[in-house]
Amino acid sequence: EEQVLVIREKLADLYESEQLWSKAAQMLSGIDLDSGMRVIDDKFRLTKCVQIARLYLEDDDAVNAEAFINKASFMVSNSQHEVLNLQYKVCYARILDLKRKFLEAALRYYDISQIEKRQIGDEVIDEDALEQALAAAVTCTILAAAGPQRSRVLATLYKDERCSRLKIYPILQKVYLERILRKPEIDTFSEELKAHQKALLPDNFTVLDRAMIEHNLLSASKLYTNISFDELGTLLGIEPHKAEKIASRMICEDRMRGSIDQVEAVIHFEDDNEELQQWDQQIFGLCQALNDVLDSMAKKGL
Amino acid sequence: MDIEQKQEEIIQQFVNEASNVKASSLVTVIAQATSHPSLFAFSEILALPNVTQLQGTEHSIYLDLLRMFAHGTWSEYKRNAGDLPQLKPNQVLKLKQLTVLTLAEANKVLPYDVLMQELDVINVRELEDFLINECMYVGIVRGKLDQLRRCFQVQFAAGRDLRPGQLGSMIHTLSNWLSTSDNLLITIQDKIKWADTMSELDKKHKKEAEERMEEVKKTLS
Amino acid sequence: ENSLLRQVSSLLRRLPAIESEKFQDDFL
Repeated sequence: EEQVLVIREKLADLYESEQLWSKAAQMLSGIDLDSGMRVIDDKFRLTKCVQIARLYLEDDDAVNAEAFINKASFMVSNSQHEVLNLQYKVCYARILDLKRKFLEAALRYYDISQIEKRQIGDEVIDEDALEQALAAAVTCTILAAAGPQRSRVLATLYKDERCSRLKIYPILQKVYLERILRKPEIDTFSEELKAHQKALLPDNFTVLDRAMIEHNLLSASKLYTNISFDELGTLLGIEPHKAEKIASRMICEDRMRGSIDQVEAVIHFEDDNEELQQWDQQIFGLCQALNDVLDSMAKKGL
Repeated sequence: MDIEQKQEEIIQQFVNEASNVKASSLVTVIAQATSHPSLFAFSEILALPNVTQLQGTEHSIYLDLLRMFAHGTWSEYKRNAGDLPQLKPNQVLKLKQLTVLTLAEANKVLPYDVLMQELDVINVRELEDFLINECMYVGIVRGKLDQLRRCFQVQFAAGRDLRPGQLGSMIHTLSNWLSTSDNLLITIQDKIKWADTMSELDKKHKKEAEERMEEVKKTLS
Repeated sequence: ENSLLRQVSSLLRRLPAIESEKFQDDFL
């Protein structure tokens, strides 16, 4: 087994030097990590699992990578090797990203971006890598399905002043402020995305399409009491029937309040609040504004 | 009120600039102020002595322009365009934004037809894009667009510079508000007193009823 | 204080806090 191990590692190195990532991973996968024939310590096992997962991820192969990351997850909690642990975290985040579990991926990317140490073992953690992790966190959050948890993560990222230096910041700001993203902005954002983040979904929308249309629908619901689907299509830069399809799904999933009048081809965005609650809100806003005026007067010594 | 906070610094900057320049340079300052994307208030600049001294000089049309931005609307500008300087696109944009504020002063529900006419806009999409991008997203108004009823329901609109004579009606409105609030508080206090009295009476009545019941029980036993 | 006057003017424009038939019904 020892000889087989050595040969496999050599061959894997050769494949890696040829950038034949999956072949290198397959070569290493053949190593029997659970063999009873010889003593293999957990560190070795963990190292191999993470190494194989990283190789598969070079080819965006989340399925095979996940198999080895799952194996590694039983060992990583006892591992003291920070480099390995960090590599495990990055693999895990990337697998979630590839599997379009964007919000979970965003949280892990964000966690990675907050590493304080700049040297772990003999691995230097450079600012670029952290910035990449932060940008990946922002991208995944924007692509995640709209909802309260995504709003919380958006708020965290928007308030993290490191984000203001990212190229993607203008998009983050508009998404956080629930503003409609116009086609040119979406196209700019699209250029930053990886292939799987623009992949076609079974319902014939791309991941990006769905995320952007959902976001823009929610933004429109903040601006309109009702709007015709033709106008909505023009506003969002998509065909009206696409807007209707996604809007109806969001209403069914209770991720947006409203109703669709198919005869008139109009969507009614119901205000979450009943009229009386709106009255309360308006009174609250009025009193707040009155206080602001009184504060301003106090500030000016009046 | 955050629009006021945002523009406070900008106002101060232009007041400082305008205070220290001669008439010919004032023209530039006025052009910059009426073009600045985040400035929607001009009375502080108008109040400066060397600005009011433009009256009757060769530059007085810039004083008129400043007054137009302080109190006027796009329609009013068009009616007097011959006597005023030519506007650059971002000045036109600003005057149209200010027009929405003036319209919002009079009504909380602005019909699309009125808005389209006042803003020289030819279709609903263009009007709504203007209201969304240049008004709501800039923070000078908040509200809801109602396409079916073709109107814009205003929930908040930033205040424009006061026109002469407006102060009186504001004081009148504030006095009304104050007396209405006072009356409301008095009414609420009366209601509370009434409720207390009623609950006392109820307690008394309940006590009497219980006493009577005890008596009857004693009699029976 | 022009800024204050503008703020008060904006504040007063928010009165009445709400006015719509639906509100009248709900209020009653």
